[in-house]
Amino acid sequence: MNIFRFAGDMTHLISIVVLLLKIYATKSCSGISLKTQELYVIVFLARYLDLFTDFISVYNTVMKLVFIGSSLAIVWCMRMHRAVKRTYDKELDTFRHYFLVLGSFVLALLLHEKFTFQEIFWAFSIYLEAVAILPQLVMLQRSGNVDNLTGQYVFFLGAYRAFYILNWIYRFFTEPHFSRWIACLSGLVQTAFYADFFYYYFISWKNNAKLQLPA
Amino acid sequence: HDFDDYHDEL
Repeated sequence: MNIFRFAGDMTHLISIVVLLLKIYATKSCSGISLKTQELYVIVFLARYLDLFTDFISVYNTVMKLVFIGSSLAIVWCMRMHRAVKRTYDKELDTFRHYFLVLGSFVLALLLHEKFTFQEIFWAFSIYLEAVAILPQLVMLQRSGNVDNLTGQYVFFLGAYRAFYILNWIYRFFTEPHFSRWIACLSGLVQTAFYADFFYYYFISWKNNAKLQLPA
Repeated sequence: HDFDDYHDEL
């Protein structure tokens, strides 16, 4: 594992910690898209089916369990916790996420490495992850004002994607047979979605101002 | 490619 991959995993982990912290400390999930969080649950459950069949390292296994557990905990809080669920901005979170699930699954049936149960679900999870952030980004755009922790959550998620691209570039030049076009192309698409957000994030950081997205 | 290490990322 190279430093970029590790930095990517850590920023991914930090983003989840920031989100849990926001929900736990403020007892509020305002500004957070339940639809994006539900898509992440599906992404992790579909991708980590290999927990039962393959062992890569203790690190991988632990991280997979952490991602599954934390994403389930977030969705549970937003749906079931009495104080938290009252703060959910349902009327701002109207993205039709079922289409993303359906589209990703159809794409996985067409484009995959091998036509096996596990490989179809792996490809599906990669495609779905690429678009899973869209309900959250649309929600930020709609609300305009973004609170600090929500802004940092999306920033760390975007950083995770950026580090993964550096990781692939590094692997491409250091590993003799590195080719994983499904993950790399989907990863590029996913990272591109963050470009607009990053632009406004850095402007607000430079001006030391509150993050505001144009309507 | 080597299929075994294909899913070594998270």
